[in-house]
Amino acid sequence: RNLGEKHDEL
Amino acid sequence: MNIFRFAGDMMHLLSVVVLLLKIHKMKSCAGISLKTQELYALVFICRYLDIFTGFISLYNTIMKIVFLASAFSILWYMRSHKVVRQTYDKDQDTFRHYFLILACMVLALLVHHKFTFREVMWTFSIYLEAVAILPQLVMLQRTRNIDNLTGNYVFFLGTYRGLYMLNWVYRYLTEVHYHHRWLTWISGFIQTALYADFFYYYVKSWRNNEKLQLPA
Repeated sequence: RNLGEKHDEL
Repeated sequence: MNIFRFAGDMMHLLSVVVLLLKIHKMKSCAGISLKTQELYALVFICRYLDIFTGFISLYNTIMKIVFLASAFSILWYMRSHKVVRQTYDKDQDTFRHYFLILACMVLALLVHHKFTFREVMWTFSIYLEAVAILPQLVMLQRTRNIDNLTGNYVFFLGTYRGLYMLNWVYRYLTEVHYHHRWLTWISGFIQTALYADFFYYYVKSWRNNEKLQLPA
């Protein structure tokens, strides 16, 4: 995945 | 999830509980900025667009629902509750918050990680959250007698992003794929820095056992 960006925070 | 992140979330939750407690039990929203509350509702809507599609954990989903629901119930109380809405000090809440929304949207369109609808809205929510407290801080400065619940509300809210910063440092040091988060870090730092002045007077009044009052 691009940039490894996963929004796992609130 | 590390202890800093969890403690940060709990502080965030606590701030909302304190505010709802003040509104629900005291039937008063004196000293609370409706504009800041509107901005937070917008922040949550834009950030949690993936609430039903991007499952991360039960914890995350429940917290998202709680933050969205609490934000909207606060807005409902302040705008529609027949007793609470009378205590809203409209004349003191004069910050031009639409400019903040506009500026954050422009910035999100210019500076983001990925140009997709979802990602730009997420970035917008990060920028907007950083400055959403401004109308509230301006209002506090104008209020001569800040009650304990209002003071604690702002204090918990400030502590929340401060703890998130420790969480980012921790994750940066312990996780391999945890980088390219600079956008969140800078925004989070600005957000926390905005509270610096408030923190100073909050701690001072607490240590001296005095009522919290911000200098005009």
